[in-house]
Amino acid sequence: KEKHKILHRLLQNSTSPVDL
Amino acid sequence: LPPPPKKPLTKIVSHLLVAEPEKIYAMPDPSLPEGDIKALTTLCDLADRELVVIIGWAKHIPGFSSLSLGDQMSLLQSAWMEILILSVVFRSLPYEDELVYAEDYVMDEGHSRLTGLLDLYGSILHLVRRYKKLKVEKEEFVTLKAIALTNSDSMHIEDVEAVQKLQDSLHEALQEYEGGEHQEDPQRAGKLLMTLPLLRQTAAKAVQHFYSIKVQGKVPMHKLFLEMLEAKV
Repeated sequence: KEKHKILHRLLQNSTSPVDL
Repeated sequence: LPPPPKKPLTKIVSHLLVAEPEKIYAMPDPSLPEGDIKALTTLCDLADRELVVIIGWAKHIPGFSSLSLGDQMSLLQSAWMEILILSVVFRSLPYEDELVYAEDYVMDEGHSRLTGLLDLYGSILHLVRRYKKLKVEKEEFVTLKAIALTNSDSMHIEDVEAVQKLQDSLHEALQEYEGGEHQEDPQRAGKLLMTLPLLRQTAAKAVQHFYSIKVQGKVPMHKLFLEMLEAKV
């Protein structure tokens, strides 16, 4: 997963589903 | 006589309609000289920004965020190009023989030839024609996009059952939508699903093409786009 750092970070950080 | 009242949309379909991302713009860099490098740079930059949006969008698919982080990653790594292409296809439906990569970046055959994208242009247009013939609606498009993500056949899924459950719920939403809106064509859900192999094939071509552009090293690419490209090959 180290190789896919940005995807990992964006999945953890971007808006949560309750924001809708 | 007034038309019979329409059945309310399934919860999932209405949720997906709300989750649909805002329009995106290519905004080609005016300081770059015109030519194929500029066009490809513009497309790669656009794809990079769209990927960020797609990752945010995926989290709004009911059930997606309940998957393990590893499975969320695997699905996105498998299906991102299919989702990008499906979006181009849907934007291009009102056009004639042109691909709407973004609202401000529409490519015709000549422009595609000049940028070395003629093959891809033909394949995507083939998909556009399929969906035009079906007169695909926005409700169907958003559901199909979510189905493409969960049906990406990644070999790295940890919890196959959870992914299958998510896929089933989206498949059911599509069938329920068609049962309500298109009773005249009982095969419609199937017809829509049968477009997915051509989407997979087109996305594979696109990945190969952009990977070879990456290897040539003439076009600058942002990190997320590179990361996703490398995850596919």
